[in-house]
Amino acid sequence: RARIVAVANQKGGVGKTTTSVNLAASLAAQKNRVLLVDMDPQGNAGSGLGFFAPAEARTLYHVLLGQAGFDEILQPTEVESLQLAPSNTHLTGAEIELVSEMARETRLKRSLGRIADRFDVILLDCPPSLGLLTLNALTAADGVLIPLQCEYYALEGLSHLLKTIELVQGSLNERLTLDGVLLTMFDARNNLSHQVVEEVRQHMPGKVCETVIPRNVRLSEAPSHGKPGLLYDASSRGVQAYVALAAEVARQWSLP
Amino acid sequence: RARIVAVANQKGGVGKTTTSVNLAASLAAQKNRVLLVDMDPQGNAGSGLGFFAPAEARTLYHVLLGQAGFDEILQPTEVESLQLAPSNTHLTGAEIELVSEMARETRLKRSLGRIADRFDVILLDCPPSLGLLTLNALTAADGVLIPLQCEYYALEGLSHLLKTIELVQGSLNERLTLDGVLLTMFDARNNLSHQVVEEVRQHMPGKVCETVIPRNVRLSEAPSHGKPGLLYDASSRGVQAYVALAAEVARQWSLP
Ligand SMILES: Nc1ncnc2c1ncn2[C@@H]1O[C@H](COP(=O)(O)OP(=O)(O)OP(=O)(O)O)[C@@H](O)[C@H]1O
Ligand SMILES: Nc1ncnc2c1ncn2[C@@H]1O[C@H](COP(=O)(O)OP(=O)(O)OP(=O)(O)O)[C@@H](O)[C@H]1O
Ligand SMILES: [Mg+2]
Ligand SMILES: [Mg+2]
Repeated sequence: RARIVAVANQKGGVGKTTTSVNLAASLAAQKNRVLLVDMDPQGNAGSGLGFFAPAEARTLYHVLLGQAGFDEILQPTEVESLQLAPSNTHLTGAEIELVSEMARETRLKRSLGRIADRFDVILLDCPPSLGLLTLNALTAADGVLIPLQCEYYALEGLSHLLKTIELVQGSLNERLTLDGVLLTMFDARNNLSHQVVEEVRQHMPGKVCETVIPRNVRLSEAPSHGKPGLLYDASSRGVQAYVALAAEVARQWSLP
Repeated sequence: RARIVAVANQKGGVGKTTTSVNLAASLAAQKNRVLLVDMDPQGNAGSGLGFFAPAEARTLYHVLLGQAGFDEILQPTEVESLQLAPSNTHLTGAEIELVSEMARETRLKRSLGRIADRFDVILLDCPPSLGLLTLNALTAADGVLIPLQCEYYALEGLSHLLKTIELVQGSLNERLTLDGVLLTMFDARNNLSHQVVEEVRQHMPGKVCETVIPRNVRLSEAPSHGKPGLLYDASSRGVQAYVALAAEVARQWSLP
């Protein structure tokens, strides 16, 4: 049965999608069967893999509203053994439509349960909020990976996210664990980066990933070519950091 | 009567808060009476001005749910003639609680109407989503300023935001205008930055602000001192760009 991991942080632009796409591709390259679920109406995880779901396509929206199963929406990608469950702007409506539905927080968990045995890892790329989409992801997940940009505002939001994870552990998903905080866009020339790293390692001993992702322009160029870093510039520092992260989490999640 | 401007973009981390805080401070420094409303449960606009709303404080949440007026929540800041309407994580609940309320999209517009005559400019710092908080901002506003990071994913989300603005103009607020797209975190050494600038200027002639905000570490350091750039390092390139932006919009909005 797959390990389901939510990649979440309500702070915007911290590297959730870049982490989801590049970690998924790196794990798939090591022969794991990986599913990437795009929980964000912006659809960036899809476009980062070169896939754009047209307006009338069946997407995650239809799965959450009970109008389709995952089978009907799964898409292949350029990376063998990496599949995508796409989203588009239609998903914006789901937050409001789910409010009055029964068991609104467990919809994703139940539909993922039917396909989980086909994969080794399922990554959930979350939107920048703590609404019903992210709550669905935290309820379905075994673990949470928190990308944290080495900036002040990102650090400030961390305690609110940790409180929300505790609330979910107490009421919706008691098996949810914090898999780690991943430091992203680290710039060695910049004092603020070093301060944030020190502060996080101090406050969360043992919970910070050893791998630190450097700021690297090749990572931000790759999505404009619709490719994960591995297929755009595998030798770049940014991509190699995600390859190292894949090895680190494969040990932690006891992947084959 | 104040000009009300929503600073909005559903893409995360594009510089909405940095723009709101520094533009508000620069306009206030030129003797305009400015109100900055924090529409984001993360409360970054507040902390960027050195203000943290305690959990039990009266905030924008209470105003939107009709439990307080703006009078009760306005706070002074270190910048004379700049006031703040703060938020904290309590606001996360408003998105769900407002769904079933009457006239849920016009709550902010009605409560701002009672204090608009005390200010020359009211800036609304929006969260990274197109939910009810941002819809309230777009319904209350005279204009929208769109910060756009010079990156691929940010460019991709622009058409969805423009469509949403059109929908709001057609149903909730016909006077809403697009005041401009502000290019942020521009890095002259990086091809991608130049490509994004060219693409946006081509697609939206006459709608892109002349001022371009460079990537500048002093802008990201200032919030950790609870100060807008003007009070942290006024001579830095980033802060000077916001001073130039203030002059540009003051002409456009015919401020005294
Ligand atoms: N290590 C890195 N080096 C350079 N650029 C990066 C890096 N990681 C991410 N980026 C760029 O920074 C921007 C923000 O990253 P990304 O979109 O992955 O964040 P996010 O948390 O998914 O954003 P959102 O909150 O909107 O979902 C993107 O343009 C991305 O290309
Ligand atoms: N011109 C700039 N140069 C350097 N850093 C910047 C610049 N503008 C913003 N930043 C930094 O980039 C990060 C994102 O900016 P900011 O938080 O203002 O974006 P936002 O759109 O408000 O994010 P959110 O979507 O979470 O509300 C912050 O850490 C900020 O300090
Ligand atoms: Mg994302
Ligand atoms: Mg913000």
